[in-house]
Formats: sequence, C-alpha cells, structure tokens
Amino acid sequence: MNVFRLAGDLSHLLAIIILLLKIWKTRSCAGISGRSQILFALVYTTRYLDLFTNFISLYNSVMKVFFISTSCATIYLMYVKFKATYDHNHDTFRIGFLLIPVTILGLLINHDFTPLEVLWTFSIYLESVAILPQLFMVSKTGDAETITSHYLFCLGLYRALYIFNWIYRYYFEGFYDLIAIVAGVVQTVLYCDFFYLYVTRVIKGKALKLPA
Amino acid sequence: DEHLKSHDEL
Repeated sequence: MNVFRLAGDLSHLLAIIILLLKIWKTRSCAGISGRSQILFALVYTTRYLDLFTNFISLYNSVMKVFFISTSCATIYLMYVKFKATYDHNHDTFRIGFLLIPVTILGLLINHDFTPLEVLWTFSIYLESVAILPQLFMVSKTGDAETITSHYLFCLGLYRALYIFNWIYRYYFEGFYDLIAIVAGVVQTVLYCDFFYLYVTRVIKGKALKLPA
Repeated sequence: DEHLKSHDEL
C-alpha cells in the first residue's frame, strides 16, 4: 500500500458517499445515470468474488463489502425508493454497446482462462467505460448539479491516482499489470474533458454547464 | 503468479 493507492481508494470512497448523500438529502436521483450505476454494480460484483476465496486484509475485505453493498443500495434508491425522480428520458445510452465488446475482450485478453480471472478482467474492462452513460447524460442535458460534478470528479480522480500507484509499484516493486494499467489509462482519459470543465467552472463557483 | 499481485487492489 502506497500513498497514491490509499488516496485513490479514499477518493473512490468519497465519490460513493457524495452520491448517496446527494440522493438521500435531496430525495432525488435526478441527473444520475441508472445505467452507469448498474454497470458499476456489475463491476464490483464480478471483481470482488474473491472475497469468498482469497483473504488479503481486513481493509481489503471491508472496502469490497462497502463497494458491493453501496452499489446495490444506489440501485435500490434509484429504481425503487426514488423511482419517480429518475430521469430515464435522458438516460438512453445503449449499454449493450459496452457490455458485448467488454465481454469479448475479457474472454480473449486475460491473464488466465479461468472463471474468476475472466470475471476479474471483464470487470476491469467494464469499469473503464462504465461512466459513459453518465457522461452521455450530462452532455445530453447540457449541465450537471454541482454535487453531481463533485461525485464525478472524485470518481475520475480515483483511477488517475491509481496510475501514480502503478508507476510507483513499477519503480519500487518491479511489478506491473498491463491489463489494469491500459484500462485505467482509458478510464482516466474518458474523464479529461469533464476534468477541464470541473476545474474551469465548478471550482470557480459556477454551475457545470456545457458550452453550447 | 505475478499478475495476482494486482488483485490486492480494489
């Protein structure tokens, strides 16, 4: 564990807490893509199956349980409790366009052709693109609530910090995992446009509105 | 297995 990874994990944790607080406090999931949230729930459940087969540390297990349970809770809030506030007219990204290529890629390019390993690889690839329905929704409506933009910033920052963690591990442990690195870089690049808007607008106290 | 080291990440 190095400082970049810890910061990345905390940023990830903060993103999810911000999202849940936004939904709970405003009693609304307006502006949040249910499709992205479904993809994230799929990411956590397929990646953390090793929770039952491989104990790494208490920290690791607690975080895994947190990510799986909060992603299920988010889906419950969006599709059951606050269903009336879910903005499904703007949440129209076809997730099959992501799921099919990611499944094929996971079956073809992996470290080991075993069920757990293929699922781990699938989750890494899926995570890299899972935010696309959300970014598509923001671009479609042309704006995002400030709290939603904080959520997106923390979620994007988490994988960017992981890239520094991988650079650190390469230099100091001689370890690298190309699948994680390539997917992590793709994931971070997808946020770049949003990062630019966040820094130039939200930090200066303006709402996140896309240029017309 | 070397790649399993990455599985301790989240």
